[in-house]
Amino acid sequence: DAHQRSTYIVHMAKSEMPASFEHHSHWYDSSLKSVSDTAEMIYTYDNVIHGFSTRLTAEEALLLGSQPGILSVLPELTYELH
Amino acid sequence: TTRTPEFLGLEKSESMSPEANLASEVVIGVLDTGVWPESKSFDDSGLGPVPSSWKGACETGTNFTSSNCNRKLIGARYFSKGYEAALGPIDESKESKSPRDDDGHGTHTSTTAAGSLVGEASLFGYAPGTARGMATHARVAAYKVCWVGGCFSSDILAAMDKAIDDNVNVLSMSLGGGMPDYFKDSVAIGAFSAMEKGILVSCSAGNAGPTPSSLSNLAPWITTVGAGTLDRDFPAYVSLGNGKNYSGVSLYRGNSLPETLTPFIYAGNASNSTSGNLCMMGTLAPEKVAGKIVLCDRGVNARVQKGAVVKEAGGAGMVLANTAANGEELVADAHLLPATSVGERSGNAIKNYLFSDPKPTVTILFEGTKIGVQPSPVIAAFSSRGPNSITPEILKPDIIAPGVNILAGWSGGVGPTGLSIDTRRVAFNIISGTSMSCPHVSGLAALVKAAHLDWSPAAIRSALMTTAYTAYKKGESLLDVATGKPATPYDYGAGHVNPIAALNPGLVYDLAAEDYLNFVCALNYTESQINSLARRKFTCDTSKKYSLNDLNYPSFSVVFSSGRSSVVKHTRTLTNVGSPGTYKVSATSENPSVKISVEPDSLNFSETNEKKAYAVTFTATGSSSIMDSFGRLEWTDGKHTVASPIAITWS
Repeated sequence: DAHQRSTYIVHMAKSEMPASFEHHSHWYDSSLKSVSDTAEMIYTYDNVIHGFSTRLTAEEALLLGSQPGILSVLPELTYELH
Repeated sequence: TTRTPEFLGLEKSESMSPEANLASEVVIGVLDTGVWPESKSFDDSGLGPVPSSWKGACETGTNFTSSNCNRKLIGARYFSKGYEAALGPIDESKESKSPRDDDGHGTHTSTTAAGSLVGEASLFGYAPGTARGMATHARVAAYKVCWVGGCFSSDILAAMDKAIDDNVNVLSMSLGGGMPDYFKDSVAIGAFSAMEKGILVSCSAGNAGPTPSSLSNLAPWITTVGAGTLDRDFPAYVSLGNGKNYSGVSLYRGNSLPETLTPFIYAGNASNSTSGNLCMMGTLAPEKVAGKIVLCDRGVNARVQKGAVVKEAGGAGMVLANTAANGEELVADAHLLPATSVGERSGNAIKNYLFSDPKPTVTILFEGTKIGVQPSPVIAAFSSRGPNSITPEILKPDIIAPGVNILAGWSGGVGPTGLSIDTRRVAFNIISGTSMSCPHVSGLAALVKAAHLDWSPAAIRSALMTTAYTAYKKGESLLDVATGKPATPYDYGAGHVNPIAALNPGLVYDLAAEDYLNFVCALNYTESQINSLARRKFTCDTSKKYSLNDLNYPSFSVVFSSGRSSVVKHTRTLTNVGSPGTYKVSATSENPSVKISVEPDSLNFSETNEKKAYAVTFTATGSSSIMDSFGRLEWTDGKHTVASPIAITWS
C-alpha cells in the first residue's frame, strides 16, 4: 500500500543548515513539510543524532532522502529484551 | 541478587571497594520496561542528596508520580511516542503509560545493577539471603522504552538523548535487535554519543547461542556482555518407576505431588497435533493427560507456558526436556504446577523409559537451593557467540557475567512467570538471560567509575576485560554448557568479570571518540555515514592508511586471508594507571602453525598516565586446517596481569 506510513529516523547534516533558519528545529520542520503536509515529528533529537523521527510513506521517505542536508532516512527498527 | 556479590568476591573485599560517598555520585541509567518503585531494593536509607550534576526527573503518568522517586531512584521517564505512532494509543488498562514497570524485567535489571541491601530476600524460599545490586550506593534512573508490543528505536533514541542530558554515568541496555550496521543501529548510534560524553554503555550480547556469529550490540564503543552460571542450583529430581533418578531444576513451590508414583505420558502421545510434544496452547488432549505427569520438549513457546498448558489440560505435573538446541543447560522456572527441567541426555533416557514401559510412572522431588555447585561459572548455552558478524577484526562478546538463575527485584504487577494467569505476586524473581548479566557489568562499571572518576568508558571496560579470568582455580579452562567442552573467546570474550581486580588493573587500553572515527574510516564508511553516526563532518584522510587492527581494543581478533598474506600486524598502546613498573609480555598460541611475536617485549612505565605502544605480529606458517584458533597475550609486572584474549580465523 503506497499510502502506508512507517516510522523513519531522519539524520540531518547540521553543518549544512541554511543560514535563513534561526533554529535547527525550524529547518527540520521545513524539510519534513517539503515532502509531506501531514507528517508530524515524533521526536527531535539533540544529543544522539541531529535529526528527528516521523511517519512517512515509502515514497515520501525516498523524496526526503534526496533533499539537501539529509544524511539518511532510516526505517525504524524494533528491539527486544534479552 | 543474593549470590553474585559473594560469587564475584565483592563481599570479602568490601574494604577494597570504592567509598560509599564516591559510589553514590554515580548514576546508572537503565533503558528497559520501567521500574517498580515500591521495591525494597529502591530504599534510599543512608544515601545523601542526589548528585548536584543530576538533571533528570521523575515523570508523572499512570499510577506514577514524582513522589515515587527518592534518593535511590532519582530518575524515571517513559518514551512511548514511537510505540504509539506505530501501534496506536496505549491501552492504559493493560500497561501503564508511565515509568511504572508492568513486566518485571526493568525492575530486575535495575535492582541487579544498583539495588540497595534487602534482608531475607527469596523467591518462594529459593535463593534466600540478603539481596543487593552490584553498586549498592549508586543511583538509578529508569528510562522505560519497552512496551508490550516491543522496544521501538525512535523511543530508544529519545531515551538515550534524554539520559545524556540528565547526566547519567553508565547506561545499561539489556536489549538488542539483530545485527544492523553501526550507522543504522539506533543503539550503536546513541551509544557513540554517550561514549563521547564519558558514559559507559553496557549492552547484553543476546540469547541466540550457542549458534556462532549470533551476537547483538557489536559496536566497539559498546561493552557487550555474555552470560555464565553461578555456583547455585535448584535441584528437582525426576524419579522414575523403574527406580532410576535424573537431575533437574525447578523453582516450583506449592502443593506437592502425591507420595506414590504418578502415571507418566509423553506430550507427543497426548495430542493430535504434530507439535504436540512442545505443549503448545490447545494441543494436549485433557482425557489423555488428566492426573498424569506430562513430558514436554523444550522449544518454540515459553517454558512456563508449557506448564500452564499441562495444568489447563488437567495434568498433575510436567517434566520439561531439553533438546539438542539447549543441551545440558538447566534454567529454573517458577512453574504453576509441579515441574522440573532436565537436560537433553536425561530427557532422552526418560523418553526411552516412557516409550518402553507399558505403564510408566514418575514423581518429582524438589530439593530447594544448593550452593557451591562446581564447576562454575560455565558459559550459558543461550549466551550469544562470536565471531563478530559485522567486523570480524573486533572480538565480541567483551566479557561474561552471571546471567543464569539470577534473583533480583520484580514488579508487583505481574507474577513470576509473567503469564497473565499467574496471580502470584513476589518481591523478587529468579530469571535468566544476557539481560541479567548486562546489569551486573553496568553496576560493576559504576564501582570502577566511582574509584576512578576520570577514567574514560574505554578505560573502565579495559580494566574489566584485562582482569577477567578464563580458567577455574585449579587451572582448567572455563567450560561451555552447550558442549561440555572448554569454552573459547568467542563464547566468553576476555573471560568472566573479576571486579576487585578490575579496580586496580595496572594498565589500560584507552580509546577516545577520534580513535573510533579512525576505526570507521578503516571500515570505509562514507562521509555521510560517519556524519550520521558521529553528528559531525569528519573526513577520512585519504593519505592515511587506516587499519582495523590498530583500534586500541583490549582483545585481538586476527583475520588471515586464505591464500594471501600470512602475516597480520596489530598495534596497541597501554596507559599506566598504577605505580611505576616494568611489564614483560608473554603470548601463547593454541595453534602451533601461528607464531606470535611482540615488539618490544618489555615496557617500562615511570609515571602515571604514561603511554607506551607495542606491536604484535601474527604469522601463519603453512595452511591451517583449523578454521578458528585461540591464544592469549599477557603483560605482567609481577603484581598486575593485563590479559588479552586472541581469536584467530581464516577468511
